[in-house]
Order: sequence, then C-alpha cells, then structure tokens
Amino acid sequence: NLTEKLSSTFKKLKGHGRLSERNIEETLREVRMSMLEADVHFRVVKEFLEKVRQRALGREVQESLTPAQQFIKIVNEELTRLMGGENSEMDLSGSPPAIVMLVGLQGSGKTTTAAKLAKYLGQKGRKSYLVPADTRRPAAIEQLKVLGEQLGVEVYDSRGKGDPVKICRKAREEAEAEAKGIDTLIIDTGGRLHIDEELMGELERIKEKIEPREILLVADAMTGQDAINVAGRFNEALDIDGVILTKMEGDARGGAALTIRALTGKPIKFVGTGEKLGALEPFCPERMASRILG
Amino acid sequence: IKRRKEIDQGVREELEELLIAADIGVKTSGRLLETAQEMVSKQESAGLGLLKEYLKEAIKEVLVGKGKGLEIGVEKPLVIMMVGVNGVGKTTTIGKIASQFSAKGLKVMLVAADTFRAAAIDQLRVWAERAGAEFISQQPGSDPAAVVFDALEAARARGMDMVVVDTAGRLHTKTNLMDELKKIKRVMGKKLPGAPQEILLVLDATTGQNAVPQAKLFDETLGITGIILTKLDGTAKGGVIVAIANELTVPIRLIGIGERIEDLREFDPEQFVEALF
Ligand SMILES: Nc1nc2c(ncn2[C@@H]2O[C@H](COP(=O)(O)OP(=O)(O)OP(=O)(O)O)[C@@H](O)[C@H]2O)c(=O)[nH]1
Ligand SMILES: Nc1nc2c(ncn2[C@@H]2O[C@H](COP(=O)(O)OP(=O)(O)OP(=O)(O)O)[C@@H](O)[C@H]2O)c(=O)[nH]1
Ligand SMILES: [Mg+2]
Ligand SMILES: [Mg+2]
Repeated sequence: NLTEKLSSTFKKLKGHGRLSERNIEETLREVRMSMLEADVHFRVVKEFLEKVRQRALGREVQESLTPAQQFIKIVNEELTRLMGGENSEMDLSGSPPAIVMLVGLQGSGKTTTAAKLAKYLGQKGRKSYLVPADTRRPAAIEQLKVLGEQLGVEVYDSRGKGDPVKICRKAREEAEAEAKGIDTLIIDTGGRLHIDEELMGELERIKEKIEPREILLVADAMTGQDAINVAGRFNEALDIDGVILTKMEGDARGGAALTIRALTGKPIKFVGTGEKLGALEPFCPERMASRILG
Repeated sequence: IKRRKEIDQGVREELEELLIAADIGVKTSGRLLETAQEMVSKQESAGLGLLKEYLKEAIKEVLVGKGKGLEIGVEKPLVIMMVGVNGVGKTTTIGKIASQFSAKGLKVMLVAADTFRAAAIDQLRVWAERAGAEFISQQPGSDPAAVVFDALEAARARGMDMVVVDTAGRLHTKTNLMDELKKIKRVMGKKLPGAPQEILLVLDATTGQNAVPQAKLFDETLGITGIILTKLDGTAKGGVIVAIANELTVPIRLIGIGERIEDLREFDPEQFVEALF
C-alpha cells in the first residue's frame, strides 16, 4: 500500500533524514500514481499534489525530527480534509413532506438506494413515500414497488399518471393529504446521460415544480475519469445537495469520490455497501481517504 | 555522439493526460509513451499531432483482432451466458441481441436466470416481447441453475437457434456469487454439451480501472469468450479496455450506444480508437 511504499521511499534517505526537494518530488510521483490508479481525475490529483508540495516544503516538514512521518501525515490530512463532511447529514427540516430526489447515470443504483433511504429514515422514525418517477426503463416502477413491499413502505402508483414531472407533483399532493402521515417523499428518477439536454431539462422541471429539500447524485464507486463530466453537469443543472456513492463494498478504490467532492464542493452523504436494503451507511471521510491512497 | 531526441516535456505531459482522461490508466499510458519515445528517437522530430497519430496506431495494434461479432454456426442452439457486475447493462443488451437475431428470422429464447433482483424477471420479459423472442422464467427466488436447466431442455425441444441467459449482477469480489456462476455454467454443459458456447462479460464504459480486476476475475472463474462495452453514447471513452488487453486476450465483440433496442454495434477498433482522444 502507499504508506508502505512511501516509507520505503523515505528509508532511502541517508544520514540526516532531511527531505530535499528531490525526495519530495519523487514521493509526490508515488502519490500521484496511486491516486490515478484509484481513478481520481488527473486535474484533481494535480491540484491536490500542489497543496501537499507547499506544505512539504514548509517548516512543519523541514524542521521536523521525522520528516518522512510528517509527510505521510500531511498527505492523509489533506485528503481527509478534502473528503470531509461539514453538513453531511440530510436536511429534512421544514414543513412536511421533505422531498429527497435521487438523480444520476443509468445503472448507478438510484432505485435500490431510494428503498435503502426509506428503510434508513424509517429507523430514524420517519415515514417515507416512495415515488417511482422513471417512466422509461422496463419494469422500473415495478422494481420500486417490489422493494417498497419488502419494506412495508408505501409506493406511489405512477402507472398511467403521466410524465415524470406530473408524477412527482401528484405524488406530493397525495403525500400532503393529512391522513397519510407521510413526512418524507423519496423520488426515484430514471437514469440519464448528463449530456442529454432534454432529459436534464426534465430534472430541472421536476426541481422547479416540487422544490426538493435534498437532491442527491447517486454515483457508482467504480466510475473513472468521466466522474468529472457527470458531476459537473448534474451540479450545474441542479445545484445538488450531496452525493451517494454506491457499490462501495467492492474493490473499486473510489477515486470518483474525490473528483466529485473537489469539483462540486458538495458532501458525500452516504455510501451503498451491498444489494440488500440495509446496506447504506453514512459516509466516513477518513476511511475514504485511506482507501483512495491505497 | 548523437544525442537521443526526446519528446518535449510539455508535449509528453499533454499526451499522458489525454491517455489518462480516456481511462487507459497511468501504467498503460506510461508504457504507450515509452513506445512513442522509441519511435521519436529513431527520427528527427515529432510534434503533438504526429505523436497522437502514433499513439492511436499503437493502441489499434493492441486491439487488433479484438472486434468479432456474434455468429450462429452449425451447432444449435447457440447458448450465450451474460455476466458482469451490477447495473452495467446486461439485461438491456440481451434485448438488443435478441432483436437483431430474431429480425433475421432466427428463433431466440431469453432465460430469466436473475431470480434475485427486484423485477429483474419482469424487465427481461418486456425485452423478450419487444424483440419477438421466447421467454422462460420461474418464480423470483428460485435457483438460477434450475431455471437454466429447465430452459435448455425447452430450448432443445422447441428447436431454438439461440438461447441467451441473463444472470444477476454481482461484484467479482463476492466469491460465493462467482461460484454460483460456475455452477450455472456447469449445469448448462450437463444439459447441452458444449453450452454455453459464449460467455460474454458486460463492462460499463464509465468504469475506471476497476474494470481490469472485473475482467480478470470473471475470466478466471468462467473463461470469457467476449466483452461487451456499454454506454459508449456518454462521454466516457472506455479506454480501460486497452489496459485489459494487456492482461487478457479476450476480444471486444459488441458495444452498447444507447438505451433503445437498436443501440448495439459490432466493435470497430478503428472507430473506437479515433474517438479516444
Ligand atoms: N453490489 C452492490 N450493488 C448495488 C448497490 N446499490 C445498487 N446495487 C445494484 O446495482 C444494480 C443497479 O441498481 P438500480 O437501483 O437498478 O440502479 P438505477 O440507478 O436505478 O438504474 P437505472 O434506473 O437504470 O438508471 C442492481 O443490481 C442493484 O442491486 C451497492 O451498494 N452494492
Ligand atoms: N446510455 C446507455 N444506457 C444503457 C446502455 N445499456 C444499458 N443502459 C442502461 O443502463 C441501465 C442498467 O441496465 P440493465 O440492463 O438493467 O443492467 P444490468 O447489468 O442488467 O443490471 P443488473 O441486472 O441490476 O446487474 C438501464 O437504465 C439501461 O437502459 C447503453 O449502451 N447506453
Ligand atoms: Mg432505476
Ligand atoms: Mg439485469
């Protein structure tokens, strides 16, 4: 792993163990390679390394008795700070129902995550209403209906209710009806490309019509360099409130998390850690940082 | 003494960024740049434009012999098993393949062996209807190997030309789920000797370097006869298949370029590389 690699790079420092500029450059190359292999976008890596370089050339490393240790500490610190979560909780305050809207590319895990969120919020005493707003994918509405049944959570019947914008509006009207006692609406939208003008416009219209409290980008942990384009465009169109990174229980390093965070400044709120509906955890910046570094 | 001509540092960086941006991976990019450097040392000068052309040729060479569509031979039915991690496009791609072959007048059967994921069976059923293919399924939760076993019996009895088996998405790191695929494959071979003739791994073009361990593990577990690269209609380049080409000799057979039934093409290395950067 990187810490071992860096430690052995530093072991080659003879005698006084002070870090020269050349040592630092060599070490930064190791860090760069590791982060690129982890799928962090190359521009984000460049900016990150520059921050580390500045600190490494500064007094805290140069005057340290253990400069190598200090260097590794800086890399970890800077990365954790970048990943870190101020406001990584969902804000569901205000008059009910609080609306959560999930968006993202095809197959990233939105429908499954919508159900996971309903379960998670249920454990916190909230009563959710799942809204299948994907009118295109075969059996998408059925998929959310089945998941809702598994949880005992109500699912809006979207069939024959028109386009996704209409569905969301009607579902909210139903949720606002006192008798249901629903305090949260979770909207599952269909997957779409960030470059599909028409479909991105549809998301903008849904946002405008129902004013979600939380718009969350659901992204696959194994996304590569393209994360920069996807996150950039979704954030530009919708000003997302946060990100959910799915399929994190695999061995993808998850560098897309850093790309998305660095580009949008938005927090990663949850990670999906499996196919079962209980597999949703709050995001942990330290763990993500060490996973990306490898 | 003749000094070796070096690629200008700025140009080298620019080239490396183009390769990395395409998800070719830092190590593979480094290797490609080494070969570009060798070419440069042999001639007088090489600007960015020429080097880009050179790199494209080098990549095409790695991918040559990689494009090979699906064909039905003499042995019928041709049995295809679709595998891959979650959400990459297996089920949708099956619909596309079924449509192409059934349009040629062939009898195609789709087997719903994803008995786990919510509404997976319903999803494949819709595609079978759209493609004009026969459809075999059992109850959700039933044993996928049993579904496949019975399906192959029906396929033989009904004189199918092609059978495509949909499996549940699964991460390559889940050994028990990979073992399940092995079992499904074994059961197929028991029922119809030689089946499955094709085991196709579906990879999502937006995936980064994780596609390499995916390809390796699925190949190690099952023996992959081809790769299908989906979602190339997005902005992701799918360059990770260049890194994969270093590790496996599996041909890229087909590409997915959209969500409609007709959005399937044979892999064309020329076109693919031209679009990389
Ligand atoms: N291993 C793993 N699989 C997941 C996770 N989250 C979702 N999945 C799986 O990913 C696949 C795609 O999930 P969906 O919920 O259908 O994805 P989606 O974003 O709604 O897809 P579209 O609606 O087509 O855009 C399914 O097989 C899910 O079971 C996760 O955290 N880990
Ligand atoms: N843009 C685009 N979307 C695609 C392509 N292929 C599949 N999709 C979409 O990707 C999403 C997932 O497709 P599925 O066919 O359900 O994927 P899967 O591999 O069967 O998923 P699991 O069975 O859950 O593992 C759907 O929304 C598809 O429409 C493609 O080539 N381009
Ligand atoms: Mg969905
Ligand atoms: Mg499927």
